[in-house]
Amino acid sequence: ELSPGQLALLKHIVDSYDKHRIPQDMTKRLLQDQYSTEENFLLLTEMATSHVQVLVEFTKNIPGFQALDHEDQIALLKGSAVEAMFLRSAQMFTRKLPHGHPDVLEERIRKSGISEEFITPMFNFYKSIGELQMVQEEHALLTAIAILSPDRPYVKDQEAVEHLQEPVLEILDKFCKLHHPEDPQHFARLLGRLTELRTLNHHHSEMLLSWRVN
Amino acid sequence: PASNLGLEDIIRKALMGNFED
Repeated sequence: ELSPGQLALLKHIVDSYDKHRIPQDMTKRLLQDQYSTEENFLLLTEMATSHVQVLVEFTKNIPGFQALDHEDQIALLKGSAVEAMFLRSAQMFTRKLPHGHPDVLEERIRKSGISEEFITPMFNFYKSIGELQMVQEEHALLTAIAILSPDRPYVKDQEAVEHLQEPVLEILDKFCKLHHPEDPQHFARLLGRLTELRTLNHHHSEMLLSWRVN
Repeated sequence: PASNLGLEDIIRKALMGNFED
């Protein structure tokens, strides 16, 4: 079972994850009208910016984060922003959206000018997240774990970051054992998604470049 | 506008709380 301290940390992280989302009026705009490729680009850029702001607010609320070296905080956020964004959008795609909405969203992304070679792995990732049928707690914890990765470039005090990441990993491990007794590999599968995210992150700068060229 | 800022600028501003204002 989760200890009282672990339960409190879990609740804190999940509450913060729930609280900090992209504003609804922005997500609603995704589903409205037809946009030109240029408008699509601007809207997705605006959403990406909003996502980063939301991510930072979520991260500030992770106990201990703000006590880290300031430049290490920036290195962690820079290293994980893209991964956290893919995780959030995967959640959006796998949630039960009103009829037709996922299609509108998918079409908008496909028409954004991003080349097919990057789109396919992205939707494959969304599918692989969908297969895990993750609950909100798992999304929040996995996001926190991705952010608190000590091996990001330019992190000076890796030990301090490890010290924050380890308790979150332990909670996720226990949470998986409690909620997926039928699948002892569930925790390992979740961590496997972090590896997929690293690959997507790696290709992201290439993707942005091709997007701009298009 | 935020869309003209790089990732690091957005992070720095958000850490300082400037976006909330």
